[in-house]
Amino acid sequence: MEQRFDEFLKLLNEEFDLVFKDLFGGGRASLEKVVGGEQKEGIEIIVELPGKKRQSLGLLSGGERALTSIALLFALFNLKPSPFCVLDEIDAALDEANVQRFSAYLKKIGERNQVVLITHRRGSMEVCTKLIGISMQDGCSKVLSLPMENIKAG
Amino acid sequence: MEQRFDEFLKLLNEEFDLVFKDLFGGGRASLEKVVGGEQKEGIEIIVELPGKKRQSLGLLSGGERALTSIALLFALFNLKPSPFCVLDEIDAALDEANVQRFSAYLKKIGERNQVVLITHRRGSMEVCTKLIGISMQDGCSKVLSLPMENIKAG
Amino acid sequence: MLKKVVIQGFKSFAEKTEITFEPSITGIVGPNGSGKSNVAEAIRWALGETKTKILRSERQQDVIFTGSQGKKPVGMAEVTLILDNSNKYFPLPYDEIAITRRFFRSGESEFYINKSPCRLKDIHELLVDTGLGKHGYAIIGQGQVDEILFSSPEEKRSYLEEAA
Amino acid sequence: MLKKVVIQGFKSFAEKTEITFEPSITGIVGPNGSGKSNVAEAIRWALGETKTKILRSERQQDVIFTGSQGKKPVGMAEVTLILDNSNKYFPLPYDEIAITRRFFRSGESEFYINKSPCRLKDIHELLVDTGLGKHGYAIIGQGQVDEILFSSPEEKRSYLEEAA
Ligand SMILES: Nc1ncnc2c1ncn2[C@@H]1O[C@H](COP(=O)(O)OP(=O)(O)OP(=O)(O)O)[C@@H](O)[C@H]1O
Ligand SMILES: Nc1ncnc2c1ncn2[C@@H]1O[C@H](COP(=O)(O)OP(=O)(O)OP(=O)(O)O)[C@@H](O)[C@H]1O
Ligand SMILES: [Mg+2]
Ligand SMILES: [Mg+2]
Repeated sequence: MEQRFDEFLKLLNEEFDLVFKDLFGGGRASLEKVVGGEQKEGIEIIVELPGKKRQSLGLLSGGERALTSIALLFALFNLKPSPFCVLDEIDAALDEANVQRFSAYLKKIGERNQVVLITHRRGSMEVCTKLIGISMQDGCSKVLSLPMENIKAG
Repeated sequence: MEQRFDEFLKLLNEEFDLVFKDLFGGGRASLEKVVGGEQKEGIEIIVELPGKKRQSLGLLSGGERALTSIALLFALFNLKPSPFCVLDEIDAALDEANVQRFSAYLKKIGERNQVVLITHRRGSMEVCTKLIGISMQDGCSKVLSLPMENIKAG
Repeated sequence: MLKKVVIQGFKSFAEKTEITFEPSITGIVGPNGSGKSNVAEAIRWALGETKTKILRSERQQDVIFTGSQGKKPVGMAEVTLILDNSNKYFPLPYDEIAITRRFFRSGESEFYINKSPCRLKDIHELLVDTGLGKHGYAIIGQGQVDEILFSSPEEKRSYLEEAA
Repeated sequence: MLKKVVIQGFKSFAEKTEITFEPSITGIVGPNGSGKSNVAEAIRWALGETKTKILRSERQQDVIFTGSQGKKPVGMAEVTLILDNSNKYFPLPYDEIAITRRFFRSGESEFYINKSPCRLKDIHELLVDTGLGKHGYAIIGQGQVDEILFSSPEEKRSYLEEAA
């Protein structure tokens, strides 16, 4: 049981580092075993952003935290695809350049995972195969399918 | 003391409702006195969005909550300007149409209040009198002043 | 994979609404307050989510359409998920699995798998180890993306054990 | 009004950096992680903020530039705010007020108002009822905009009493 988790952690560690380097254009990330309160087994996330020193996650900026979480999430999807996933505005804190890197990687994820992505960001919309528009009429939600050309052109 | 707070609350109530209607294009908002736990005096925020029924604040969407808070904040600035204010990405959850309404109102606020606004949103940048760009070089933050034309044009 | 979801009476979806999904990436877009997160919560709710906090509710009844200025309230919320099971990913002898959850104002709940009544527990068991169960990594709510970073080392460990 | 802020050794601002503000709306822009929120926190810190959580720190020392791959760490963080007081909004006999806060790795702190040493308490007293004190409505941190909506009725009341 413990051995199976250890093997998974080793693979996830390498995958997390690869995805992190892809999204941040450098730096490194790892997952380390630690002993938490009351001798309990725990995991710590350690990251070093390009050009910076390793720091506690709390000091990272809003966008850096979001992209670090996304790297871990994408690493999990690469190793263990779920039947589908639902992501609600996970790109909200990213600047335009990071939205481009995020959406480019998401497109790769979409080749082996089914993704339902709620977003306001144009860059993310561009890698969707289909866009569903939701609108509110008389206090009631309505759905319409949007042709991708609208978004790509406008 | 209590009377002074009551008078302030009355004025704030009207201001909050006015700003709310401006930002949401309708609906209504109010601040009501309630008795909380242990007979403690408290205030409750009640809002009704255009076309919808009054609902507990928790059911509002991310963008609706942000805009409701912004309405209360702007009402406070209208009644009691502070020497300056610092707003860090308060427009993050707003869609493009709401960023336009938010920034239009912020421009009015800027006539009687000094505002320092951190933002990623183009609509918000357009109402700034001056833009300060921050960039990271060798792990160290650097500052440069940006001409507004850059943003307005591109 | 998720083929479609049918939502009726759940939160802002007063009328019966169908959404069909692509095999790869489906984007859901629209203005603030239009109902996008409500779609995500409908999917979560049909998968057996019970925490009112995660559904932004104070009480269970909050998930039923409470009416608007143009429409009366309704008495029941119902969500159906249609899943493709042709690769037999789920241990059931069907090529398609429909999971339905209903909740009435009276507080009564009903659950169905392919139109056979079942218990909430049966839906939970179907989802074990898929990433879609509770604390699953496959559903990320609005504002929750960096939550994992703030959790304790023990919580991070159990989050990863769910995936292992 | 705030004329300018001078930041040195505070968080990612290794070198002495000056930012001058407009009387109306000054925008601060830049990529993720460039240091924008650090500017907001520098202003808060100089105004006497002590809660490490609000400054995203685990320990007080976290506010001092800890070095990068290209630069050595420094031993002190210093932030100075230059305020215009020509309308005598602040009860001091100066047209301009400079508030300076320093923190050393040793854990020592220094505070100055117009170059005269003072206590943190003096800075707090200067800001009472301005909206810039603790729990002030005039400074909203990243991700905090809707925090007021989730607070208890008692907390909402004291938030408004600060403004009244
Ligand atoms: N039980 C209910 N009955 C009627 N309307 C409801 C109910 N529950 C929630 N709503 C409405 O649904 C709306 C919120 O929808 P939702 O959170 O899905 O928006 P969204 O599209 O995700 O917006 P954002 O982009 O701001 O996140 C709110 O206006 C709320 O009033
Ligand atoms: N003491 C310190 N020494 C060196 N660097 C630090 C220190 N404290 C924080 N930083 C760095 O500052 C950066 C975060 O800056 P900040 O939060 O201001 O970014 P931001 O511009 O607001 O980004 P975002 O748009 O994502 O919110 C992090 O990369 C962090 O590593
Ligand atoms: Mg939403
Ligand atoms: Mg920031």
